[in-house]
Amino acid sequence: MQLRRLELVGFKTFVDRTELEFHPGITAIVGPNGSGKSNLMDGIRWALGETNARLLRGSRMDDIIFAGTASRRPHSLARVSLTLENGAGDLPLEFSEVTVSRAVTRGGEGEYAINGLDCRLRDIQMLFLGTGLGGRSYALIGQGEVDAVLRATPLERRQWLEEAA
Amino acid sequence: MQLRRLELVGFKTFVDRTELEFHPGITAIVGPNGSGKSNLMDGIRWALGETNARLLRGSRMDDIIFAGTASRRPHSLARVSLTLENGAGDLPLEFSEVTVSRAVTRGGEGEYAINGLDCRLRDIQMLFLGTGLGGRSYALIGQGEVDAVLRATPLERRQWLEEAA
Amino acid sequence: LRVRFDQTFVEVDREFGRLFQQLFEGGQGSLELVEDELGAEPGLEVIAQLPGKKRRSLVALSGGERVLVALALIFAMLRVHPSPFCIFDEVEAALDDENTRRFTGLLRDLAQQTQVLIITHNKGTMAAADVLYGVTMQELGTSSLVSLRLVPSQNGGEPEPREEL
Amino acid sequence: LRVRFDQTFVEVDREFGRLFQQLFEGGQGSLELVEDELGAEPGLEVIAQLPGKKRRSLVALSGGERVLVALALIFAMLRVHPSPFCIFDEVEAALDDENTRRFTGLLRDLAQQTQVLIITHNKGTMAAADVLYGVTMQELGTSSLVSLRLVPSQNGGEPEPREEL
Ligand SMILES: Nc1ncnc2c1ncn2[C@@H]1O[C@H](COP(=O)(O)OP(=O)(O)OP(=O)(O)O)[C@@H](O)[C@H]1O
Ligand SMILES: Nc1ncnc2c1ncn2[C@@H]1O[C@H](COP(=O)(O)OP(=O)(O)OP(=O)(O)O)[C@@H](O)[C@H]1O
Ligand SMILES: [Mg+2]
Ligand SMILES: [Mg+2]
Repeated sequence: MQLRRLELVGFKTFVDRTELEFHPGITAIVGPNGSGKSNLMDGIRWALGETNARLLRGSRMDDIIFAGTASRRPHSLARVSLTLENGAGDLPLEFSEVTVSRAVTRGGEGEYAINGLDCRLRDIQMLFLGTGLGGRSYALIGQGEVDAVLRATPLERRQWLEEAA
Repeated sequence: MQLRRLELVGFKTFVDRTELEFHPGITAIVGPNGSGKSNLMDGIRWALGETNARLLRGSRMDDIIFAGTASRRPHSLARVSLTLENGAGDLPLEFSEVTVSRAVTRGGEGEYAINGLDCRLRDIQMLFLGTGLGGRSYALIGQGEVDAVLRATPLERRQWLEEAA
Repeated sequence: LRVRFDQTFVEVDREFGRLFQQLFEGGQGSLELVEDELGAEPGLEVIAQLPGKKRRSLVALSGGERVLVALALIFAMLRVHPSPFCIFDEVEAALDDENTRRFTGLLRDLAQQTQVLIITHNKGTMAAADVLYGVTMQELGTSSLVSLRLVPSQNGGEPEPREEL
Repeated sequence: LRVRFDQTFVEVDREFGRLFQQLFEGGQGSLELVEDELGAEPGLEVIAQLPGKKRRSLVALSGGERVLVALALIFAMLRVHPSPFCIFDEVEAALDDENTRRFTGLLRDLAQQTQVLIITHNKGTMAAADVLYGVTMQELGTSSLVSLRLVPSQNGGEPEPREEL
């Protein structure tokens, strides 16, 4: 279930359609402060079904929509599509590749699709449930979060381990 | 009131008597992870009168005393002396150089001195009161603390500014 | 469920201990279940004993040491319950050059079974990557992606742009 | 007291605005007093508008951008109410090379009136220092100090030991 492709439109600073091809091994993402690296990770978390706007550094869900710059007007929609390889059938679908797609409008209305077929957010979340992925797993460590597990209480750490069990 | 000299004995990882001469301008302190750089800063905060063990990364005040290693036995006393230049009379004392000295034993008993004369902790704290220094001012920014002022509430930020007024 | 948790605990504890020794070149890392509040499930305590030092609480560790302990735990989880991919956002920012080398060694091991995406400013991590993507902000406020290829040692490791995606 | 606070607020706000523009090469930074809870004194809000971007909340800023905003505020306080010395512990860890250069420029300005001590792993900051001290752990678990002198560009900025203190 490796990552294959990410496509963003109108998502935070990725205004124009941007596509990222993933490869096996180690991929490093580099660039100046404020250039949009962590925004890419937010895009992946969102496509995986994250529902808490604060974990995407916003206060409302439509804060992720491109807000405009001095020379560009704000957009009214953000869309992110994430394609995963599914050769081993980790995702309960017959396809060898699965694309989840999520969009949100200014008013907060969401649109969701799996391999081009409309679905609900719940369907995307259910898809990843058994894999331990979902937005908040120990496999996604955000900026400044690396020692969160040490700052946590013993009980929170236990819950973290239970998620992995 | 610039820093002139710091002397540590039995303070955290500074077991043997260690002396640091300060200079005007920018002094950088470098070294591997865990070598003792932040411990130096803890030593200065402590000499300035800090009373909260947690701000010195301990739980009890005697946690700052050298705890021993595989080849050295623990010490029973920690002492730090900090010498400041006082040519402009910022500190309300007749001396052109002022040395504050602080020691603590395993049981938590403290010894304090200003220019070699025994005094109480309160005397050291009163000495620095008017200067805005004390252990926690905006002039001492600990590791991981740089964006604490942004994480704070509006009211806490106001108090931070009031301290400077 | 209980059996699975106990099994996971034993395996993660063993793996954490192994990775801890690899990262610190000695010492002892382990996990313990501790009775927390009355009646609740026991919480998880992380024990870190650095080489040559007496056992100290996590709070007394240096910034870099805390990150190494946290990374050993995260990597232990990823080894016991592998995830198809993982994403790290500047997790190694506090590490010195020596510890960065140990970290990238662990990263290469992990990349044998898991697709690794890492956002970084650290030149050592960039050099360890198989693929490099640059995020730039050619137009103010909007991000674009550039595929880079590291040209080792020619210009001190600064990545060279290959082609605009 | 109230008059002094108002005076400090106005001066720090002006200085913060100036330093903000210097660090971000444009944009607009300012402080605002906002009515917080009922009856309490108004709190302090930090407004950061990045060059070319619409005003966004502090939460949406990147890791490096947050650090620059915080540093502009800290340096503004230090300029309005100078302190004889200041100590910074790895405050610039999140900054890229370009922003490190801007930061060290500010550091040199500050060092005109204030003695600056900075703990760092960043080679750019080391190069900007007048004096360099190394903390080493030749014997496991115990720290010792070495006075270093930077030999610029000879060996890529790695400090050379001069003599053991
Ligand atoms: N909806 C949005 N519309 C436009 N810009 C946005 C939006 N949300 C966030 N931003 C901008 O994105 C920038 C942050 O980008 P990001 O956090 O990805 O940077 P980064 O590359 O991770 O930088 P660093 O190296 O400092 O961590 C901020 O300047 C913020 O103003
Ligand atoms: N009382 C004590 N006795 C002995 N060792 C101690 C004591 N208190 C702390 N230590 C040790 O000091 C070390 C931490 O040192 P310090 O925080 O100064 O490192 P640092 O140089 O700042 O490293 P980094 O670059 O990772 O921030 C820890 O390994 C800790 O075990
Ligand atoms: Mg970032
Ligand atoms: Mg430190």
